[in-house]
Amino acid sequence: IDSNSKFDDDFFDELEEIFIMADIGVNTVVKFVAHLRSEIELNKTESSDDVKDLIVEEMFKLYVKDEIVSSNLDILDDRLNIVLFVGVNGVGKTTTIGKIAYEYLNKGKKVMMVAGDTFRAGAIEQLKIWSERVKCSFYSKEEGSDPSSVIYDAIQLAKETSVDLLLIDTAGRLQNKINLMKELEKVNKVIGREVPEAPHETLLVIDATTGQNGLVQAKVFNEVTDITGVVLSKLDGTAKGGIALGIKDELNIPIKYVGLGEKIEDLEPFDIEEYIYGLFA
Amino acid sequence: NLSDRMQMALRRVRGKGRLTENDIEEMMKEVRLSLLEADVNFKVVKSFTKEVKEKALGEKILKGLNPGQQVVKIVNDELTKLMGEKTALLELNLTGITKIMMVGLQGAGKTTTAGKLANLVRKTNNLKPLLVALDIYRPAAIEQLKTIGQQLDIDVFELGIFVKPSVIIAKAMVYAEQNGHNLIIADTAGRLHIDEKMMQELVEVKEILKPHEILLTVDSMTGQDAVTVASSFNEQLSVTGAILTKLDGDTRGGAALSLRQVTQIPIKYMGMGEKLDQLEVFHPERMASRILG
Ligand SMILES: Nc1nc2c(ncn2[C@@H]2O[C@H](COP(=O)(O)OP(=O)(O)OP(=O)(O)O)[C@@H](O)[C@H]2O)c(=O)[nH]1
Ligand SMILES: Nc1nc2c(ncn2[C@@H]2O[C@H](COP(=O)(O)OP(=O)(O)OP(=O)(O)O)[C@@H](O)[C@H]2O)c(=O)[nH]1
Ligand SMILES: [Mg+2]
Ligand SMILES: [Mg+2]
Repeated sequence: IDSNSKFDDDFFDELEEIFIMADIGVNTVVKFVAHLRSEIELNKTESSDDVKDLIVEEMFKLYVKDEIVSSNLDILDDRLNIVLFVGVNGVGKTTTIGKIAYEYLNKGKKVMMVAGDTFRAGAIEQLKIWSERVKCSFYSKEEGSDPSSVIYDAIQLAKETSVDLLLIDTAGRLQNKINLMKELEKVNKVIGREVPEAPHETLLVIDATTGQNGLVQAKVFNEVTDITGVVLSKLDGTAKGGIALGIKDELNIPIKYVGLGEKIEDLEPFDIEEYIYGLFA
Repeated sequence: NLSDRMQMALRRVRGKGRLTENDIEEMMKEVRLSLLEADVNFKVVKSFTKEVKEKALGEKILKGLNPGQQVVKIVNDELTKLMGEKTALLELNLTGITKIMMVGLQGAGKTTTAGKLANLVRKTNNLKPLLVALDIYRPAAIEQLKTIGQQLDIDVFELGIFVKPSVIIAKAMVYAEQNGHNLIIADTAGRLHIDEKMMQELVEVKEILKPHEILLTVDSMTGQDAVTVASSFNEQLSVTGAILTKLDGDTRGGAALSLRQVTQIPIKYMGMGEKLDQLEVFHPERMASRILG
């Protein structure tokens, strides 16, 4: 938007293009741009600076919907906190656990990682290496064990050793695999039986390059677990991860963190204003 | 699906005779929406619907004869043509060692697919494959490939994580020669197309390996970014083929059309599951009807 632009059809077409190319999702975009257009015509907004502010303001409202949205995790002192990581294959669950463990260790918490992916080649070893990098405890059983039994045993050990934060890794699974979603449902039940109100957070990791299927992922994963937040990974690439806005818009699930790389410190709490500006970068 | 949407658009079409340009434009709106929801790239949708519109106008479709179905057929035919009308085959070196390099973004499915491809080609072409571990960064990446090799009874060449990939591949080529391997599949670390240092690493590996195939692994649920990623990898490496993974999911897979339309890279295989026998040769007509929902 330069200081000489007129707010005509071309302008709104271009805006639609930017939002669609960010993977926000056609229906949300069309709705949003139409709303923006009527606001501009209603207020007779003239300057491009005012329009820029209006766009940021309206996107902010779309995301926040008159509530307080926090990117904090529900992690309290004096209890065993449990965070469950879920999502489809290859999105960054295991790596994100490494990053979050690092963050909470630096806050003085006693952290334990649980190798709940007992299926994929090298999965247990991958998480084990992360636990060695951050220097926190790690629990696993042999490859091929029932994930629920690994998690059950890990919770007993966590209770015995006064762990503050238990981070549970699960195998990647496509949401249309009914048996795998059933397995996740069972894992969720086991956790809830062993620790009241747990998991305190269930984080759905979404790859920023994901298109419209991300919304389906969120819907289906939210049916077998109570998704409390999204981690938008790989935002250091060229994709904008707009589907996360669609997820907030339709399911009211907030984005808690963004992944910005493959290293242990490459994780930041989500900031909606920063994100909106990033759409136009 | 698209047929239903065409029917809805056609309810607004009145009278007899041929469909007017306006009628066709109404139908193109539905086609555009459907393709965008399928993750086809915005610019590709624009140029594709323009082509389809011209075809539809050129065919002088009559309102009486179920015009919606006829337009859907044009869309399906054009889409299939774009996907590559016949199956694209792997470039095999029939007189020496066939060399393949797997590249792509983080988590796309390269390591798993490398194993699947070695397994498939060994069976169909009776070759003796060697998998090469060039990912020295991701924790336990080498273990992952070695486990896959063990499950398939296929040799894996690795030199650990402290030797540069360009050195590993050079030694792997010598090893292949000495041990009668006539197929090398090099698995590389996932990387961003905008990471200059990591892309340069691939250029160096390519210069040493001189692969017959550079296969870009693309996650089929990729959205609008597919075009940027594929173009960039192609510009920097001259990709010879693509493999679309996780097609056992329920994503429509519009990235396949975008990839094909913008870079002309032929899609050679489809990943249809996590097991090592779940790799199929790419079927353009199946992909076309999947994208159309
Ligand atoms: N650039 C970038 N890469 C990331 C990010 N997060 C994870 N990755 C990479 O993505 C790839 C997959 O990460 P994993 O942690 O194995 O993903 P996962 O969800 O656990 O995968 P599965 O367990 O196989 O389903 C690895 O190469 C990671 O280094 C990120 O924020 N940015
Ligand atoms: N369902 C399904 N999962 C797949 C398919 N291909 C790969 N995967 C899974 O996707 C995840 C990532 O696969 P990897 O082979 O580790 O991907 P990668 O590209 O090597 O990852 P990096 O080396 O970190 O870049 C794993 O959980 C695989 O099992 C497929 O066709 N279908
Ligand atoms: Mg994992
Ligand atoms: Mg890999």
